[in-house]
Amino acid sequence: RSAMMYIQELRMEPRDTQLLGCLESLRVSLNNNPVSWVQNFGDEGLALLLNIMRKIQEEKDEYPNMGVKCQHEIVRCLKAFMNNKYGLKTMLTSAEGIPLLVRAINPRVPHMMVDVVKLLSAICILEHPDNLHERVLEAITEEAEKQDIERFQPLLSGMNKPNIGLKNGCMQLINALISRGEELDYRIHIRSELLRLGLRDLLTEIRTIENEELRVQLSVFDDQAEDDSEEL
Amino acid sequence: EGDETGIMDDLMEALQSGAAFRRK
Repeated sequence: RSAMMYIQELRMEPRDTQLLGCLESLRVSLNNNPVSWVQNFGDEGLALLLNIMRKIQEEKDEYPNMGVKCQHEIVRCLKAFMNNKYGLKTMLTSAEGIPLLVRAINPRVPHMMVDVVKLLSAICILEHPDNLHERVLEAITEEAEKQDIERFQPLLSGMNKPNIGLKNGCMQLINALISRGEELDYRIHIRSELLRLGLRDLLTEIRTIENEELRVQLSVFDDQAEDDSEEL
Repeated sequence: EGDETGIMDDLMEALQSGAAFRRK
């Protein structure tokens, strides 16, 4: 199917099984076609995906069964879309992209949250004049204000889930947010806020888990804290 | 230029291995 065919189908705002089928097929196309195909899908295709994502998030009742599955598939499509310079630039130009991804940080849907936090971590560490970690943190802060919760609560809730992949993804995002801060004060502030909110106790438990990927993230966290402590 | 692919895959790999966090 051509990129235009997907655009036409998405414009008709399909629901449930039809939407899921379209998104699954789109994800395969975005992953397997050359960049020119992604360019044909373009900013209109991206805007359609983000629009559907926003509607699923806002109108959960209208997407009762398939909403979560469709939203997860959109996250996968976004990753595929952003996997090249053109798509990445287009996504970062969109004002809605990062905030919508942040809104998909939902500890009640651990398998989707893993993909979302890993995508956001990758965005944070991108070399970009805009300081993308600041944009991600700003979106996290604004979303928490809307929900009237502590801004890092969803990440800590994710780390409290039995899913080791999710613990790892959350640690990646924490490390990405801290490591990209140029100011010592910023890094110490974020770290203290997390520790105070419950990361200290969670880390004690997580250190007992034998998992190579988690071990890497824990040692990054510890090393950065130690470096900052010396600098202080 | 403009055709580079695998950007997110590379970033995710660098995050996972810890290479993304090594100080310059």
